[in-house]
Amino acid sequence: MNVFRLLGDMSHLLAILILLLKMWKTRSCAGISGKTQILFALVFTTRYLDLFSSFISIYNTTMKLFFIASSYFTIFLMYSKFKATYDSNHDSFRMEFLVVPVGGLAFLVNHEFLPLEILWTFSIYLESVAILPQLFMVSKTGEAETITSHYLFALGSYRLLYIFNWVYRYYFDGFFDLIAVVAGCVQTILYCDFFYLYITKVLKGKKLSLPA
Amino acid sequence: IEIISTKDEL
Repeated sequence: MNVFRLLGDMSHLLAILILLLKMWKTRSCAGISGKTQILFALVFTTRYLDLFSSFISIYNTTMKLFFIASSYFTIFLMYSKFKATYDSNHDSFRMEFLVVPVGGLAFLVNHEFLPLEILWTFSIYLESVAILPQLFMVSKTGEAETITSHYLFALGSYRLLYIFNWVYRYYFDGFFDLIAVVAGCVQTILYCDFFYLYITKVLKGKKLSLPA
Repeated sequence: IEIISTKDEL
C-alpha cells in the first residue's frame, strides 16, 4: 500500500460518505443519477465476489463490504425512501448501452477466460463508464448542486490517484495490470471536463452551471 | 512487461 493508493481509497470513501450525507441531511436525492448508482452496485457486486474465495487483509475486506453495502443502501434511498425526490425524467441514459458492450468486451479482452476473472474484468470496464448517466444528467439539467459537485470531484480524484499508484507500483514493485490501467485512464479522462468546471467555478464559490 | 493483476486493490 503506497500513499497514492491510500489517498485514492480515502477519496472514494469520502465520495460515498458525501453522497449519503447529502441524501440523508436534505432528505432528497435530487440531481443524483439512479442509473449510475445501480451501475456502481453492479460494479462492486461483480468485482468483490472474491470475498468468498480469497482473503487479503482486514482493511481490504472491510472496504469491500462497505462499498457493496453503501451502494445498495444508496439504491434503497433513491428508489424507495426518497423516491419522491428522485429526478427520473432527467435520468434518461440507457444502462444497456453501457452494460451490453462492456459485457461483450469483458468476454473478449481479459487476463484469463474464467468466470470470476470475466466478472472482475466486466466490473473494471463498467466502472470506467458508470459515471456517464450522472454526467449526462448534469449536462441535461445544466447544473449541479455544490454538494453533488464535491461528490463527483472526490469520485473522479479516486481513479486519478489510482493512476499515480499504478505508476508507483510499476516502478517500485514491477507491477502492471494493463486492463486496470487502461480502464482507469478512460475513467479519469471522462471526468476531465467536470474537473475543469469544478476548479474554475465551484472552488471559486460559484454553483456548477453549464453555459446554455 | 510481465502483467500481474491488481486483485489486491479495491
